[in-house]
Amino acid sequence: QFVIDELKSAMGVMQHHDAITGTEKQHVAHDYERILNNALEDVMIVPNQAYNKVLKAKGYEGPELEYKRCRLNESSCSISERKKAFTVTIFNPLAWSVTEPIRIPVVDGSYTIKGPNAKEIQYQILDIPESVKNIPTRQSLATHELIFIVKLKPLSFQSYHVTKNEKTKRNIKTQKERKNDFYTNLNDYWTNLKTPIDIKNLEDKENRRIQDTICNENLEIKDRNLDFDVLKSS
Amino acid sequence: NDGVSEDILKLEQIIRDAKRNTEKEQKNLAKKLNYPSLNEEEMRMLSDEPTVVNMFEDKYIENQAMKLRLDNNLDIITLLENKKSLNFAIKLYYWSACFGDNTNTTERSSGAYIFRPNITKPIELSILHSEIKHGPLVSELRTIYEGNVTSNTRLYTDIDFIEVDFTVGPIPIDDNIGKEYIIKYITDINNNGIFYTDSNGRQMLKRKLNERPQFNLTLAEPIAGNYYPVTNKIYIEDSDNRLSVLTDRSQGGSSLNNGEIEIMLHRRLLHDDAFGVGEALNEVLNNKGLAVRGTQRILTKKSDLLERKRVLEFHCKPIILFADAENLNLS
Repeated sequence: QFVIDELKSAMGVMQHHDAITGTEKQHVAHDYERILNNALEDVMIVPNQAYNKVLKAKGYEGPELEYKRCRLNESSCSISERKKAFTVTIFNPLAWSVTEPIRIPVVDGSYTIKGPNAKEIQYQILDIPESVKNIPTRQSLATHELIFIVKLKPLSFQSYHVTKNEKTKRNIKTQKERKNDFYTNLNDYWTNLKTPIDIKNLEDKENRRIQDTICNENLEIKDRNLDFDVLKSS
Repeated sequence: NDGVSEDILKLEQIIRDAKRNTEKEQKNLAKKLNYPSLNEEEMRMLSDEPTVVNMFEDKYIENQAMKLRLDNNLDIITLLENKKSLNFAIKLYYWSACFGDNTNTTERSSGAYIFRPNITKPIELSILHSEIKHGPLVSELRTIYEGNVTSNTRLYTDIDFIEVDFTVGPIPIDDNIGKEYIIKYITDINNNGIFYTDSNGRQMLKRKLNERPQFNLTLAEPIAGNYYPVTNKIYIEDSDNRLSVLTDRSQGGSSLNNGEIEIMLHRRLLHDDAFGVGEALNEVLNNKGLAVRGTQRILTKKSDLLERKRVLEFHCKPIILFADAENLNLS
């Protein structure tokens, strides 16, 4: 209760008109950040206790997990970008079901994400844009974001277990390999390049195909008319 | 360091240019021959306007609810699930700030309290690069603008909103001019100067350009005087369509031109407006201005109930916590 009160107190300070609109002096802005960040860090004890209690109630017998919040607004997270396995616990504070995309900052690689009931779920990995990587205050190893979509029931949480797969092949190529790749691609490109003559041939082929189709359709119509005549006479 | 890398990079650039030119020549020839497999999009691409988009890439991002088409000038068109289409573009601009000695209203600087541009039309930021990333869960259109601005426009599978993620800053002030960066959503909605904002955070309030409901108004500053606080949502509509923009924080917003919504993103100023702060709104860290990252969500469905839910879902997003599980036996 003490730490929750501390957060409530910080939130009270943040109701000041200067804090809301951003019309405070620079050093006051930094002080607001300090107050709010400290209160948020301290209050983490509450979800930590709560989640561990629920885990135990569900039959989990291992050591207590330490839950941390991350600076996802700048795509950085010390746990997801450094650990080979981690859990992501997502809580829906609303009283209705929601579908939300989740973006987890990670280092490039292959991952396995297991959702509730230990079922593997689909994910996508995308590189973090340079503009975000270059944010002056950002300190992170993450180069990519792991994206998956969660469907959460009202006021519920779900835990996802993420494991980084062992590397099967080298991601970093040598200069020689890069050079070889480049010349192979170049060769492929020139081999497959269509010349104006190729296009003309393609056009002729397409025209022939269209003519054939029209011809076939005419034949079908004729057949149908014939059937109809037979039917009428009978 | 052996020079091989630079050679490869140069060759890669040459091959990219060659690909682009050859593709265009082929398409021009195909156009002359009236090649039947050319679709409308390809025919449009043959226009003489220069394009910064990689010609080899697919110019669509789509999900079950909508399809965004990337035009030559990076305009986007939304095709809704009910077969309606809405012309729609996202563009970035900045307003340059007024500077005065603060002795009277006309001489007052733009500051932390008030926003006073010294121009009547914002300056558009030109696009430096644009690319599309496709995937099974999300497709993104990434655009880099001049002035340290980037925007990512996303469509997620099974999700009915467009997400716009922006990174703005550090705002360059080498020219000694303060700036307010804005994002504009431009549509063909005929809103007749009417737009709605949730300035008190409780209900949507109707706003009309250059008007107040209580008194006759003559605005000395038609730009600043038409900006309103946006707590969570701003929208414009006509009889057929509605465009709502949900913000992840309180921002200033307006609809200064028909069919447009503009929202303030980031401000960096060199002068104080003498209303009490006593210092210019010029936040720096390690001698660099701050960068702002944020998200806006765009809804195109005309449904108050759905919008109210989406606003709360955006405002009270799921809380994500991480735990190390290297030593965790899940068996």
